[in-house]
Order: sequence, then structure tokens, then C-alpha cells
Amino acid sequence: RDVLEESNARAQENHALLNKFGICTVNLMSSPGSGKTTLLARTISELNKSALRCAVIEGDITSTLDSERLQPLGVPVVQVNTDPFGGDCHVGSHFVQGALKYLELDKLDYLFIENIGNLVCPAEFYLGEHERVVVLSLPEGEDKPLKYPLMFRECNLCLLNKVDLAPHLEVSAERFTENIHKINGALRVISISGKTGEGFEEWMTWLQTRRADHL
Amino acid sequence: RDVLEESNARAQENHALLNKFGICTVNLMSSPGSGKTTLLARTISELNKSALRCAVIEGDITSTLDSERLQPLGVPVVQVNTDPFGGDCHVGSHFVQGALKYLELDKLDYLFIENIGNLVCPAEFYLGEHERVVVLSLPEGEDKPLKYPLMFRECNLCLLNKVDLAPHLEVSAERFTENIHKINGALRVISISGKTGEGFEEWMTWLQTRRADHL
Ligand SMILES: Nc1nc2c(ncn2[C@@H]2O[C@H](COP(=O)(O)OP(=O)(O)OP(=O)(O)O)[C@@H](O)[C@H]2O)c(=O)[nH]1
Ligand SMILES: Nc1nc2c(ncn2[C@@H]2O[C@H](COP(=O)(O)OP(=O)(O)OP(=O)(O)O)[C@@H](O)[C@H]2O)c(=O)[nH]1
Ligand SMILES: [Mg+2]
Ligand SMILES: [Mg+2]
Ligand SMILES: [Zn+2]
Ligand SMILES: [Zn+2]
Repeated sequence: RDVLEESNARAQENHALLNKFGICTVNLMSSPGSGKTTLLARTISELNKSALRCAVIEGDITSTLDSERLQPLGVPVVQVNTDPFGGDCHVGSHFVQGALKYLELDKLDYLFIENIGNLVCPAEFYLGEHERVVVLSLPEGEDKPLKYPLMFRECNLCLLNKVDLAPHLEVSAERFTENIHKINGALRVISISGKTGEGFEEWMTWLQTRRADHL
Repeated sequence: RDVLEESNARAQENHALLNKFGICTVNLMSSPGSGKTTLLARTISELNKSALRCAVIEGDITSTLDSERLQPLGVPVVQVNTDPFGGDCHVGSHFVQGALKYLELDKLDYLFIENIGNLVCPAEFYLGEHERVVVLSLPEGEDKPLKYPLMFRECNLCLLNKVDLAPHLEVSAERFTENIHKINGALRVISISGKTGEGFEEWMTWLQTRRADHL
């Protein structure tokens, strides 16, 4: 268990540093393609409008594709690739610790960590974040919380994404929420669309409330 | 590396057994919710029509939801759950070896192993199969092959699924195929829909050709 203890020790160091600078940190997790980057792009634009300063740590096995989509928004983005270090399927706390060295921590209100697309392993690793958010998109199907329960137990919020596609799918948002609450009755669910902006008011309010609560 | 050697040794034993009985075995992998179970349900119905006998090993972290969807089709389905053994995010060759004991091997032409929904780790573990098929669905986005390359390098076929949704998405099947071929020029791509049956003739022909090639 040394590896996990070591990982948690670094995560605690990260958390202490983020608290010192008052940076509300969100670990964003999901299956591949659920819409994390699209959601982040619109979130950054909204935060910019409220003069709230944010940065992103972009976790991927390989490539800089997601960073390249966010950099034009004018916020600091640090890309972390696990491939050169064995291709871990989740972002580890040592990667976050390294990435923090590249950020001007005294100039940030929020930090988003976009984790690697994987509904299993990232849920097991604490990075030092204040909040853990799982993105679940309608096309994936209503049963995912029942089949991949750990992620839904470990998170504080679920963004039920791509709700703009509901008219074209045979799924019901109620059944998603029902299944989520069978696994974790306390998990808050916000229906959202990174494409159309539906649900963003509620998401932005949640972000501002959580920051006030933690810091 | 003992663990991987041990895993491969069992996989070789599985492969020898499957060859002895002439069972063409397909390891089906994808992100969560790409449509593996839906594809299998229609595939089983098609094989039943041609009097080809098949069975399924259903791999999941937890639950029997997928097995319950396939059992009504009248073929043997063995459910494997990794949760009681630590919650592995991929099916291992020892699980397959155990599951084979529950099957009447002299009565099978095909065996499908539905792997756990994860676009990363399952690609690293050989189970003894003849073919490895990755399902990639349109809603996940065109960039997945570039961001999760190992899976696309390790497979022999990609089923580009949910093409019935194309009119409602801003993606292009050509761009998916372009990105797949940047990672693995030899990976065959079949556009398909588990929901409507589009592309099934080509998929069924591929299955019958592969069986003839291997056995
Ligand atoms: N209709 C619809 N499509 C969306 C939405 N959000 C994202 N998409 C599409 O879904 C695909 C994947 O979106 P991404 O934002 O790249 O998803 P991701 O979770 O960041 O993916 P990875 O980082 O590779 O795991 C792309 O084709 C997007 O255009 C949405 O709210 N509605
Ligand atoms: N439109 C459309 N929806 C599909 C298709 N195939 C599957 N779905 C839907 O996609 C969701 C997930 O399908 P599943 O077959 O359960 O996917 P899976 O890959 O087996 O999921 P896991 O085993 O949990 O990883 C469900 O809501 C299905 O109805 C398809 O071809 N077209
Ligand atoms: Mg992304
Ligand atoms: Mg399934
Ligand atoms: Zn993994
Ligand atoms: Zn894993």
C-alpha cells in the first residue's frame, strides 16, 4: 500500500498549497468523450465574464489536443501526459504537484483538473482537490451509475451532459437520476449541455457556492 | 513482470483450448456505453438465424445488467464481476479460464467476450482470443483514436457505431476513419448501428471470414 500512501501524501501537500492561495480546485472525470473539454471551454468563458481567474491542468495519455482547444481562451493550461511514464489511465497526485509549479498561484480563484477519460480508475486517486465532479452524457445510457458505481460514490456533483440530444435518444433524464441516487443518494445532479449552455446558471452558482464554502 | 507473464500463460492455455474446439473468439472492447451489449444482442439474433452457435462471457465491475439483456436470446452467457476481486478495470485471462469451465465447448462456433467499458487498460491484456474488436461510437467524438491510441493499435477491427445519430451530431464518419488510420493504417473500419442494423451484413461477413481463416 506504499504507493497509495505516497500518492495521498502528495495530494495532501497539493491541498495545503491550494488552500494557502485560496484556489477552489475541481477534479473533472468521465468516460472518454462525455464532454469535459467542451464544458470547460464554456465554463472558462463564463468565469472570464465575472472576472474570476482560472487555470486548467489537462490530463491525457498522449496528445495536446484538449489543451489546444482551451488555450485560445486566454487562461493558463498545463498539459500532463502519462504516456512517457508508462501510460497511466488516471492523473496522479505527483503529476498535479509538478504542474502546480508552472502556475502563478497568487493569481487564481479556480483550478480545473481534466482527468483522463475513464469511468473506473481515476475515482480511486485523490489529487488534493476540493471537489470531485463526474460528467455523464445521455448517449452513454442510463445504467452507467449501476455498472460503474465507485465513481458515483466518490463524487460531489454529477453533470448530466448533452441534454440537447435527448429528443434523439430513447433515454430519460429521470432514470439517470434515479440510478445515480440508488448508488449515492447525496450526489447532486445538474442537467447541462456544454454545446447549448443549458444548465450553466446552476453550474456557475454551484461553483461560486463551493468556493465560498471551502475558502 | 511476473503478473503479465502469468496472465499471458493462461491466455495461451485459453487459446489452445478454444482452437481445439474450433471456437472463433472475439474480445469486444470500448468506452462505457459505446453500444457493445446492444451490438451483441443483434449479432446473436443474426447468428441464430444462420444456425451458428455462440456464447458470451460478460465482463463487468459489478452487476448482471448486461447478462440479463442477453440471456433471453437463448445462448449461454457467463457473467464475470471483478468487484469481489479488487474491482479490476479489465477482464483478465484467469477470469476467462474460469468462465470457460461453465461452457459446453463442443457446442460452440463463436465466443464473444464483452470486456469492461474502458478505452485504456483492456488493450494491454491478451485473453486468448482470435480477434480484438474496438467499438467507437459517434457521440464520443472524432479525436478518440488520437487520444487513446493503444486500443486502436491493438485491434483488428473498429465498429464505428451509432451511425443512426449522425444527422444530429456535428461529426463526420470520414474524420473518424482518417484519425483511426493515423494510428493504425491496417485497422478495418465498419460503420454500423446496433439500433437499426445498418452495417450488419458487412459485420457478419467479417465474422464468418475470420472464423474460416483461423479455424
Ligand atoms: N450534442 C452535444 N455534443 C457535445 C456536447 N459536449 C460535447 N459534445 C461533443 O462530444 C464529443 C466529445 O467532446 P469532448 O469535449 O472532447 O469530450 P471529453 O470528455 O473532453 O473527451 P476526452 O477528453 O477525450 O475524454 C465532441 O464531438 C463534442 O463536440 C453537448 O453538450 N452536446
Ligand atoms: N442511437 C443509438 N443508440 C445506441 C446504439 N447502440 C446502443 N445505443 C444506446 O447506447 C446506450 C449504451 O448502450 P449499451 O449497449 O449498454 O453500451 P455498452 O457498450 O454495452 O455499455 P457498457 O457495457 O456499460 O460499457 C444505451 O442507451 C443504448 O440504447 C445505436 O446503434 N444507436
Ligand atoms: Mg477532453
Ligand atoms: Mg454492455
Ligand atoms: Zn487503468
Ligand atoms: Zn484501471
